[in-house]
Amino acid sequence: PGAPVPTPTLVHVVKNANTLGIAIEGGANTRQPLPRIVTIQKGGSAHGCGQLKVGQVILEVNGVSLRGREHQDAACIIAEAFKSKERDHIDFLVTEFN
Amino acid sequence: REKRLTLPPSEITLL
Repeated sequence: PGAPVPTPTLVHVVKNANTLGIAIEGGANTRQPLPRIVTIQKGGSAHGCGQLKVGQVILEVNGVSLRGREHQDAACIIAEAFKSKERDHIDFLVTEFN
Repeated sequence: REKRLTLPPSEITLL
């Protein structure tokens, strides 16, 4: 009991759709230094997993930290993680707090 | 606080 503690959550997204289906904003050197989820599209893998939510901040992708990455780099890391055939899923470490 | 105002808004990318 007390003030909420920003606990990061590991979310396992299985690549079971043709798209990941999230929109992100932010990245290093912007007002939003870590990428934040601004949209989750129905029909995408992210929506299907049921655990990603608009407003969450993405800390890590498959164990790779997004801290210090500019927007395009962060977007690229996520896109590559989705495209890669090495795994059938992506692990996102997210937090509700900025 | 003032520094925040000088930072650019971010792009949005759909993934």
